[in-house]
Amino acid sequence: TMLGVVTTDALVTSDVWRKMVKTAVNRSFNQITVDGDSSTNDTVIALASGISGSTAISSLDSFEATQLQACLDAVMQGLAKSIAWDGEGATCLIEVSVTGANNEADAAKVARSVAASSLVKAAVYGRDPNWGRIACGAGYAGVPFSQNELRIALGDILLMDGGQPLPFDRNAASDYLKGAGETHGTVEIHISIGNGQGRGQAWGCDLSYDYVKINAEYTT
Amino acid sequence: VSNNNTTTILEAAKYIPAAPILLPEGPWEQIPGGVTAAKGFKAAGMYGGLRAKGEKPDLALVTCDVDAVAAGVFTLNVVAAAPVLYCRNVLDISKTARAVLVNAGQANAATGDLGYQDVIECASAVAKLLQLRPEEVLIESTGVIGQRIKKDALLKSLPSLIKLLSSTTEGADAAAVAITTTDLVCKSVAVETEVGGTKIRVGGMAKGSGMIHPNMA
Repeated sequence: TMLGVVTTDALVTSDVWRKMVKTAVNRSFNQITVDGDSSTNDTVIALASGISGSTAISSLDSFEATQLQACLDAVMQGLAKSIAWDGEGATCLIEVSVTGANNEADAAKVARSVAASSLVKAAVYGRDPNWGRIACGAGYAGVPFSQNELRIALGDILLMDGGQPLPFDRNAASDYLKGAGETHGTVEIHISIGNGQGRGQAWGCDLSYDYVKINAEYTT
Repeated sequence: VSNNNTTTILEAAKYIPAAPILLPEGPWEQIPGGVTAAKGFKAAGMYGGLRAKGEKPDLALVTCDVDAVAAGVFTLNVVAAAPVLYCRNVLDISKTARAVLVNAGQANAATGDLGYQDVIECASAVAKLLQLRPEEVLIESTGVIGQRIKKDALLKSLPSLIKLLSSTTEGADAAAVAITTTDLVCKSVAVETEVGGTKIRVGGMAKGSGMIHPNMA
């Protein structure tokens, strides 16, 4: 289960605040995954006191609303990434960035599909730069794209371009994964699926033996 | 905050380290404080005897001095826990709230009508002590699924929890620890930015480590 409580002293009307919070959740908490299990309790409560004395925000189209939305997105993304970073048994955070989609929602869907793939997660834990599993995770996201436009990079190591696997330094790629695991750092997976403007991110973690151990013991 | 309260608050925050917060770049500055950074908010966390083992804090409360505009986003899992059903109902009829009570230990999920009754009782007890209406109190629960909350222990802890409420960073940190379950780190962050030329703050806390594939709306 994930729970969140977010507070602000900005002055904002109820209907605008509720739309802002939903947008921010879709760009943060709804884009993380550890094990593919959607909990019965997932909740984010967001409260705005209005005590800062800032300009009252009563429309999503105002400049002030844009400023507050960006800040709310950032806080929720910071918290959401820390949940994925702390996934049970995780040794590293996986950040999947997708570009070239037709829209933000499609990009987000492909990103989370890859981040949620047990095979991608296990490959990262095995320090295996397995571009095929990443391509597969993108392919079953339910977002149509031409596989001849698929581009995949691990950090700054290009693994696939134009749908063609490329020769790359396997040891360097594996060392990149090893380095992230040893420092509980971040593995970046960059995917492009076309020439659209849509971009999105998702966050997950690698799948280790400890995940099974923790959950086999955390019984009812 | 009286001396023994300070000790209790500081104790709470020592149980697990803070998560590294990877904030996106932008026109904001990270500041200490989590949920208490924004004006008008207080928080507390303490051990209320709900966890199965150990004495890590397991009960948190966040309050607002004024009627806060409230929003909630909830799991789309159709087997929704009692606190989720309760909060959805409350936010359907109320645009504002004054407090959020969070317990760890039991999720109060798949607990049927009795579990829902437990939520009502906890919200009413907090409301009474804070002199609020019950529908101004929201509830979040996390922990072992299928078990009702240890309500007697929770209700007995409320007066102490309310006494611990503090607008300090320690209050926010104690609350962030108290909501954790299998987390190895606590998650809390706050930022300051300008909206329309006025400084505002946004802060938050979160928990989560397993059963994580949120699909909320």
